[in-house]
Amino acid sequence: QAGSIASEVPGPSREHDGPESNQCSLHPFQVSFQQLGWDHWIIAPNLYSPNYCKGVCPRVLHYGLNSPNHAIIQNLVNELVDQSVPQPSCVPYKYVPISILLIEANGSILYKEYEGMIAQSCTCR
Amino acid sequence: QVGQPSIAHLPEAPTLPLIQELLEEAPGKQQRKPRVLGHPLRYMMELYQRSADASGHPRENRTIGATMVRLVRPLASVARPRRGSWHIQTLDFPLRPNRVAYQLVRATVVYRHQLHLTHSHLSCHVEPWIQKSPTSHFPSSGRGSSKPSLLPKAWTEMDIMEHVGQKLWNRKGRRVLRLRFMCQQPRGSEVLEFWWHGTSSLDTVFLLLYFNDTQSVQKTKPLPKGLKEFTEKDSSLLLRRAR
Repeated sequence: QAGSIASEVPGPSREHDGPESNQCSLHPFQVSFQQLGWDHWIIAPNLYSPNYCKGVCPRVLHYGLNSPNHAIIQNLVNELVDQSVPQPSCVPYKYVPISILLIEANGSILYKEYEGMIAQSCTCR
Repeated sequence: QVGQPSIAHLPEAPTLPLIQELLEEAPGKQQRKPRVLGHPLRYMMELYQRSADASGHPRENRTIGATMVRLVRPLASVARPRRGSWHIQTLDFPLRPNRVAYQLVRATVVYRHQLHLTHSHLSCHVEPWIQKSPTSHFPSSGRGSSKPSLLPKAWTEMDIMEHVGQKLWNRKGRRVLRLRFMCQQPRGSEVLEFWWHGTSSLDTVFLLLYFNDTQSVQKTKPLPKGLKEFTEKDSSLLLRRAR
């Protein structure tokens, strides 16, 4: 009975989940290829924005977080059964690719689309 | 180096596909960036700008039709003796074994069809090298079987997909695609023999190889070990088997 399970779960509280600014969310982050040590062969783009996910996962996982059922259950287990089972973690949910132009060791020039290089949204799982 | 026990449960190979790929493609840190300037770099920069924005996001309306494009420059050019008004260079393009995860979907050669000189100009075209081609045959007009593209007018792009599978090795044992770069000077114009022999075609003719990533297919159904080794040696054979 979903209703009875839900009634067992305490409502979201700032005390438990921390301030809203600390909630699991996407953080923009930019890095240069020079910082990664790849500037000797990557021509474009100049900067790379991989972004990252950081923050506390709330005890009640709302729809916006796109959490799988497993994460919801794990939260319940942590809350009601065994606290040694951790709460879900804040991780990237959707990624987008990046196109890179680079010079190979033999002098060939390569255009290539790398999948999963930029975090676009976050989830708790 | 990760000591977490949970990491050990991940599949053994490839553990870090991106890093493995970078190690294969990237020149060593101590190696300086190869000096590639001029037309090839400019061409690829334009291709990049058409296909991705300044942040590197692939454009939704991109027409590139592949996830990877490799520009290959000729290893060297050999100028042949002039035949009438025709100047001919033989160009060898290295064809390295392709990784299994990528399938060649298109191959073209890009070249300048007009070479402008101080007092004259040459009309040029490219054709596949054939071992015993009839010496008397030379086309009367330069363009060949080119098809429309987004290239500037000075450049022509010609499909050579059917010739990429040819088996040819150069003296160093590298598999190459051999093409002939042929230019015709107008009748009665100054003889350009000396100029032609000193000219490098390395910046005026290059190969474009278009690949698509088939990695997702490879993940779901890995190839048997024997076939994998086989395809790493020669990807064209894999293409024939798949058909």
